[in-house]
Amino acid sequence: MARVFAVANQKGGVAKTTTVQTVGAALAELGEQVLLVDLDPQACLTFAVGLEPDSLSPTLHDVLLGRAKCADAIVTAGGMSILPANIELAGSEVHLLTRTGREHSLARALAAVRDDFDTVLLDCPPSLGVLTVNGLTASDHVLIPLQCEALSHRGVAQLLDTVEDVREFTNPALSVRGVIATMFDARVKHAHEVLDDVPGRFNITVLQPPVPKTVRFAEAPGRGRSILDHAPTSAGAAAYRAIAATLHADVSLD
Amino acid sequence: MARVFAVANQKGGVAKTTTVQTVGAALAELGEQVLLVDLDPQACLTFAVGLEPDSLSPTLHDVLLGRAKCADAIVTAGGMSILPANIELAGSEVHLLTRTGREHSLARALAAVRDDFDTVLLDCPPSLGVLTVNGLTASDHVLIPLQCEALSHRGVAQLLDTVEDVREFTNPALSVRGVIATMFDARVKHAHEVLDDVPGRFNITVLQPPVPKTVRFAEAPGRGRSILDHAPTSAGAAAYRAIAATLHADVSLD
Ligand SMILES: Nc1ncnc2c1ncn2[C@@H]1O[C@H](COP(=O)(O)OP(=O)(O)OP(=O)(O)O)[C@@H](O)[C@H]1O
Ligand SMILES: Nc1ncnc2c1ncn2[C@@H]1O[C@H](COP(=O)(O)OP(=O)(O)OP(=O)(O)O)[C@@H](O)[C@H]1O
Ligand SMILES: [Mg+2]
Ligand SMILES: [Mg+2]
Repeated sequence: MARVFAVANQKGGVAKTTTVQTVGAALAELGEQVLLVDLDPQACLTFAVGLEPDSLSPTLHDVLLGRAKCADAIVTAGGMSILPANIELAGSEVHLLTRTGREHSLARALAAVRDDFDTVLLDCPPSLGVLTVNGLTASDHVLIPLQCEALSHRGVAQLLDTVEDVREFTNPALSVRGVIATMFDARVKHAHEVLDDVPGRFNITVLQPPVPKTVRFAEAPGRGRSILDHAPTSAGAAAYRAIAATLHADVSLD
Repeated sequence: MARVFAVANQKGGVAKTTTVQTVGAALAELGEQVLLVDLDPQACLTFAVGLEPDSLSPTLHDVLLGRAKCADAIVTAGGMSILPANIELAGSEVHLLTRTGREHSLARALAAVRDDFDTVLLDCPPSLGVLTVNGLTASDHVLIPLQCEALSHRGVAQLLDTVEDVREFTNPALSVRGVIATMFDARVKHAHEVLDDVPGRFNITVLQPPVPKTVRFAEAPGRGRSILDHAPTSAGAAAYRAIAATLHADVSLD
């Protein structure tokens, strides 16, 4: 029975995609059957795992429109399964906007395959639109990558409002598993304060440890390789492995 | 006669907002009348210049829906004028999606005020949706903030495709002024190669100099203050001032 996590934060560039790819890879190292779902028309996750988005068919777009099954669209890459995206997914956003029950489109499609996996990770786009709402509606838990810089708590408040709406209208069981401190730069004044402020301000957990900011992530990984492959002894790899181990062991999630 | 620049890149967190705020402030230092337009429902620019988005009325949302004029919504902050946003702007995206001529909504509204300014800078959201297309349709020139990391040229190609569509269908006069290398980290392997590759690959200019990656940007500026205020002698401030000086002097843009 898979646990489904939405990795969400509407702010751009806070390591949602990096978190999905790396936590996914670390869970696969621990023996889990992992499914990654690319909910972003920019298809960065699909590209990062070594696929060529524009050459794929069917994709998540076809699944959300009901013209393909999940199982038809899922491919394997890097020891994990992925339900890939490409730019056509922008069409889903338009198509779903005006349809009743549109929030449940992904949940319905995933229902058929989720029992084949231990963990499903959904990579949300940088917006609180219909694709992210589909992700939250289809999930058991939310993981919030947080870049600990000046104004990040404002975005968290907005995201938690959306989570509350989803709990009220489309997915009462949705819970917030916690915040992952991404690209954590200890030299930034107040980075620690921003992080320490989270539990009290929002009543949510901060997963440990913070993932350090390191150029190893920014370097061109061989496409299809996460930092666990191309810099396995780095502090960044160790941090994501520790976070994955926490989720792997977390029977409270079942 | 204002020059209107769309600052666009659908990738998240590549310093679009930072570039709009800082180039705008630098142009104002040079004596220009500057209008900033916040095209992002997350209203990060509006917040960064010291305004409280949720307390503002009317905003760009009201302008795009035709129920307020630009002049009613424009406020001043930090020596510049701003056409602000708040989360209601997400409603514009839905509203405009299905309306004929929707791409021209911003252009029509701005026509009434653009002659009051020397430069108008549009802060686009991290997507290629209807708000960014409105921005591109309303602009004379595009500035592309580029974070020189592994996969950034893929996003530039996608953006230039959208620019071509806009030139074909809604704004034949749109030109690409060039790329601004943002948060440039000389320690990242291939950062220089990514940048050097741009002119040949895309036939567009790279504005000089690259803006260095520096924690001074990430620190909590006093709200309403750009790096030109809170770290005026920093390399980051100097770089944005040099870029602004280039645009200020660029009579080829008229
Ligand atoms: N710990 C880290 N240290 C340094 N760089 C990092 C780290 N984590 C991620 N990055 C880099 O930051 C950039 C943004 O990361 P990523 O694309 O995962 O963010 P995102 O939130 O998915 O962005 P978007 O909002 O556009 O979907 C990438 O270039 C990535 O390689
Ligand atoms: N030169 C720089 N050095 C270090 N940090 C920077 C630099 N420029 C911007 N930043 C920081 O990077 C983060 C992202 O910048 P910004 O919000 O301007 O990006 P954006 O492209 O507008 O994001 P979004 O896609 O969410 O709109 C911010 O915390 C900002 O302070
Ligand atoms: Mg992403
Ligand atoms: Mg922005």
